[in-house]
Amino acid sequence: HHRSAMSPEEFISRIMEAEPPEIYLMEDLKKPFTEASMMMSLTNLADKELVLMISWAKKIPGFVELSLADQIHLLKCCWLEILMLGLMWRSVDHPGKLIFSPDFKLNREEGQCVEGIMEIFDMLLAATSRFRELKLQREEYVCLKAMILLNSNLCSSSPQTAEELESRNKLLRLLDSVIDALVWQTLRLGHLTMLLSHIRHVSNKGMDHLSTMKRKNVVLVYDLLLEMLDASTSSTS
Amino acid sequence: HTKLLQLLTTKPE
Repeated sequence: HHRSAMSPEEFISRIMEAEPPEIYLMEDLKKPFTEASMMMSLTNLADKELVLMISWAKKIPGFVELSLADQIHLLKCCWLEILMLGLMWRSVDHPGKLIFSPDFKLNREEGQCVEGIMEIFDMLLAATSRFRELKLQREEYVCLKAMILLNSNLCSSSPQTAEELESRNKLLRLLDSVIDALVWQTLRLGHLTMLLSHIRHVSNKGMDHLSTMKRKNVVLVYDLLLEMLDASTSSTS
Repeated sequence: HTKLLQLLTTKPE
């Protein structure tokens, strides 16, 4: 079993450095929200974050050495999970609140104005609560994010060509590095990994919700967010 | 995936 070349400490250091900067929504938020105005603010913020996410992914050691097809597959599978994990991290010290950005903070009740979103807010708050309970550390947060990115497509399809096989092997070695970085506390690693299935679940719910809002013309989805949403929903339908 | 591809293949500044 081939061991990764980079030490866990160096790996963590590199992914910490890859962290994207804080983003602000930079909108004049007129409260109370309407369904359309809240969805518009959420999607505007998501589009900005997605651009930074691509730069972040390219800084994850080994990511750009994967095939371009794999890079695309991974990002289109996991983008909403990554956005949501970031949201949970920003909200971890703010019980009952979702800190989308420093200038865009929502209470659970504010979700009432968008049909179907409160259920998703509740799931996000519950997962955030769990991270608070576990006293999630920054090193663990960045490792989890890298894990979500690298793991997102692992079980979706089997490699067919030699290039695909090589890329998959590189991916597995990268995942070894991430796990290596966290493995010093195996029980904790277990608890943190168990949360990944909840994050995937809330991301799937969120994706369905966003597709519905787009289909009903509640919100106009454009640019990179549109590409990622279409990519994600077309591959599951 | 035109925008995604563009962002993935552009060299960083």
